[in-house]
Formats: sequence, C-alpha cells, structure tokens
Amino acid sequence: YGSANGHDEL
Amino acid sequence: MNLFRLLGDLSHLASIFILIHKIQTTRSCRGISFQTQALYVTVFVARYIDLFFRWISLYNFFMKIFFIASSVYILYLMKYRYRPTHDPSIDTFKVEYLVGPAVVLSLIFNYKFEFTEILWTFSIYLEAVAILPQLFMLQRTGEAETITTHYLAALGAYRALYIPNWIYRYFTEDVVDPIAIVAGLVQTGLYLDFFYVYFTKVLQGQKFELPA
Repeated sequence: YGSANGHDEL
Repeated sequence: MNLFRLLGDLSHLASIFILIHKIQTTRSCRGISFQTQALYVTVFVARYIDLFFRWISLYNFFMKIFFIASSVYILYLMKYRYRPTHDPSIDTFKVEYLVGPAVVLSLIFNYKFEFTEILWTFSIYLEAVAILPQLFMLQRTGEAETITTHYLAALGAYRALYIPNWIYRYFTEDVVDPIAIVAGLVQTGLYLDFFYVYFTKVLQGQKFELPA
C-alpha cells in the first residue's frame, strides 16, 4: 500500500 | 515492468517525438500551449529530483533524463527558436489555478510529510491537470492541426495505458498506489472528450474541428 512501489513509475 | 506500463511509456516517448517533429517540420509551435509545456517541465523536475538519491533501474534513469531534457528543449524551441509563431493571446489559462491546488493537496494528501515526498505528490497532482491549458486552447480555437492531435492522442494513450498497468500490478505484485491511481484516473478522464473527436473525425481522415 502507499509508496510501496518506491515510486518506480515514471 | 509489465506490457501495459511499457507501452504506456513508449507512447509517452512517442508523443514527445511527435511534438518536436511537428514544431520542427512546420517551423512553428502554433496550436501548442506554452503553459502546458512549462507545467510538464515543473512536473518532471519535481518528480525526478529522486535521480539524486534513489536508484531504480537503468531504464528508469534514462527515461527520467530524457523527459527532463526533452521538455526543457521544447520550452527552448517555443520560447526562443520559434517564438514568433507562438500566440500568447490564445494561451490564457490561469496556471495558478492548477499549481495552487496541487500544492495545497500535496501538503494534505501525501504518504509522508517529507520534502521530496511532497514534491513527488505535487508532481502527480499537477500532471493530472497539466494538459488543461492545452485543451482549453483547443476549445478556444475549435480546431487543430492533425499532427497536434496525434501528439495529444499519444499523450492520452500513455495515461490510459497506466490504468491496466495498475490493475495488473494489483494482482501480480499486490502494489496499490492510491495517489497515483486517483490522479491518473482524473487525468485520463480529461482526455475523453478529445478522444471522442479524435476517433470519430481524425482517424476517419477528417480535420479536427469542434462543432461551433
């Protein structure tokens, strides 16, 4: 949840 | 990385190449909103400040560099090289109405109250509405060069493709990013009117013209 993706999208 | 995400990013790249191609071949930035382009520079700089402290991948790194560099280059083309072809009198959207709320919202709705995190959030909210000055301009003039509509279609496709990407990630990686998703849905929604005219007119070989 949240920024769990580490902001890996552009 | 999944196929939707990759196609989305490629569509984003394509939109930028189309825009630069349009400006250089017609030697004009007529029909392009300087304000929207300036907002994109703001978006990219605010979001990709993480180039300095977060490593994700080579792909990610080069894409970020490209988006910052190309958006600054487009501003240069509009502001200096083809300046006389830009008509500020039809590019009159008040960007304060977009930047202001994006700042406020990012201070309220964020994942972490940290400077760079708020910048990231701000960039997400601002990107969601950054196309409005461009769409407003289109609405005002009521027509657009075909190449300009291809630019907008590619840009809209990029946003639309991020949606199946999130659905896919939800199921495969259990990743949900509500800020990006909500802002992304709003952003994609803004293109719906445009897409309608694009599919029913431009792709049928007609000129992009809005009903009077």
